[in-house]
Amino acid sequence: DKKSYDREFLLGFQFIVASM
Amino acid sequence: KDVVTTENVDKHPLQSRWALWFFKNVRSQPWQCNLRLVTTFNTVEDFWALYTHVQLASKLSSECDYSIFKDGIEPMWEDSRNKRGGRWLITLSKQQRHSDLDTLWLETLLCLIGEAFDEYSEEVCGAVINIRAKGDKIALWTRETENREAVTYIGRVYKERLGLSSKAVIGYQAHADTATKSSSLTKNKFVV
Repeated sequence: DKKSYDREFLLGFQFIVASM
Repeated sequence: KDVVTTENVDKHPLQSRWALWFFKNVRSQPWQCNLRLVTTFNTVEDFWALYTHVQLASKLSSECDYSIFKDGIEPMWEDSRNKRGGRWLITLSKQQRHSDLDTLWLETLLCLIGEAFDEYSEEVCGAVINIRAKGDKIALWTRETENREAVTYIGRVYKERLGLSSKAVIGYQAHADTATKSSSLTKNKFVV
């Protein structure tokens, strides 16, 4: 299964990770 | 016992493992000595942990580069996975360092790790950002110049993802041509 992600999905993780 | 560490969270795997490289030009040293592998990552979460940790491209000093390549591919023409390929080249004005550079680079990174080029994503080797006093450059590298359909598909999607005007034209140059000419004279093999 190819793991592709659209930009909105990827951007959604930016601040989750930053706040960890 | 209720503490959840990042190790316990299922991370979102990327299709490929990617390597971040940093280049800082020290003229007294050979080119390859100035190129360092920073780290590799293969999850969405680890990408953001790295991205938020390193300096924004616009804050780097002149004659520095970031490169992000699939793990195992070195960010140089000579690598066997690059030598028959080329690059979609975005040239920026000096003013765009402050207005557009970081946004365009991040969008480039998201295209790579998200596999934005559908069935042609396998053609992508990596991307490079050059910080230069005369104007910065961003380039998306693909592995085979002769794969016209793949190269032009990638170029069209990339241009759209960067939000460039339909009137803007970006060019694709073969590394073999860039290696033998100064980049300002290298002819475009394709344009979109």
